[in-house]
Amino acid sequence: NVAHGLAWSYYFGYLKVLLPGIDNRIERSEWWGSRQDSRMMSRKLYLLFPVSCMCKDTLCDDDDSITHAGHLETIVRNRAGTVGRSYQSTVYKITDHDMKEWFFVGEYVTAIHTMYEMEMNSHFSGLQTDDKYLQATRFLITIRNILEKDPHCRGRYKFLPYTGETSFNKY
Amino acid sequence: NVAHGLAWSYYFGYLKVLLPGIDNRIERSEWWGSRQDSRMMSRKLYLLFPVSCMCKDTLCDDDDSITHAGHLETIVRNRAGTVGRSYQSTVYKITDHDMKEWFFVGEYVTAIHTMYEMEMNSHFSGLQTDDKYLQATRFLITIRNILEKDPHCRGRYKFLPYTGETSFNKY
Ligand SMILES: Nc1nc(=O)c2ncn([C@@H]3O[C@@H]4COP(=O)(O)O[C@H]5[C@@H](O)[C@H](n6cnc7c(N)ncnc76)O[C@@H]5COP(=O)(O)O[C@@H]3[C@@H]4O)c2[nH]1
Repeated sequence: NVAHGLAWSYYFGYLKVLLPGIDNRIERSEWWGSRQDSRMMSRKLYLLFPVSCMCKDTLCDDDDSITHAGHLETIVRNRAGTVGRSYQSTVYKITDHDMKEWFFVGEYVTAIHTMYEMEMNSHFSGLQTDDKYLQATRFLITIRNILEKDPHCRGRYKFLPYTGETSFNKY
Repeated sequence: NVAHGLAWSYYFGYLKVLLPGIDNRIERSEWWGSRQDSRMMSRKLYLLFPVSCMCKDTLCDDDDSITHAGHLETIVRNRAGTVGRSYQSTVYKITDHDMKEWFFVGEYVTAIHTMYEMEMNSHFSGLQTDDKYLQATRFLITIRNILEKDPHCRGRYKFLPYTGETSFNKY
């Protein structure tokens, strides 16, 4: 039951650190506030969730309409013996059909990439393709349950599940 | 079966990135090479493994003989939508009974801290104390099996399992 541990790890090791106050960090960033030809920036973390669990290195890799704009202020914590471990939130710009620009803080759900890699090594990891799809669904249900119960995280994120190669365009 | 997923995650998401070439990065660091009053620095990553799974923020927290010395050169990767994610290896100094100093690259096994936090939230996570100890053992067996099979990782790490509060002194 891979999904259960990965969801808890993703919460305790990352979202619990990052989500509280992310709205404030977005408001303090250089992309916040009215800009000519740009849409309102959201104060949420967008979490792309490909059901294949395959996470590209950047969101630009698949999509010409998305470019890398910068980062929010870095969070630095001492954690599990790593002094000064840093947590970076990436800001992207998307240009839509009517040439309007839109800035957002986004990334893939890093934790699920492990299941893709396990599937690629199924003879050793034991995770088959069918299991992977099942576990991906379990992961999403579990992480949403966990986050809804944390008032410091609630409402500060949006999961964007999708199938196939379509990444952001459908949203 | 929390341990299985966490071990694969720890391998694909971290050790596979960090361990290859860590010996070279240690040799290029300022602490390598003969120094007066210091013992030979090892080219391995020391991974403290408390069976309680409780990982303190730094190795100094418990132990006056350990101080933070610095970091190896940072590894930076684009990963799962995070542009420029950084991986830092912490260098510590330990002073032993005959006042000899010894530098080493070390940290706790970050991945297991999730199991400690799950145990603290067992009513919600479902992980009880007995399960946790069992899963900790499974984690260690699994991660060792994985790493032995990767020639780029083999021999570049040393797990230091221990019970109770004793951290580094026994080693
Ligand atoms: N010591 C240490 N230094 C690191 O830089 C580091 N990076 C990862 N890990 C540990 O390796 C394993 C695999 O990492 P992955 O990125 O797939 O999952 C990560 C990832 O999905 C997410 N996460 C954590 N830190 C970040 C981050 N900086 N950016 C994005 N996602 C992150 O939350 C999960 C759990 O993180 P940790 O519970 O800190 O421990 C991880 C994990 O056990 C690290 N361990």
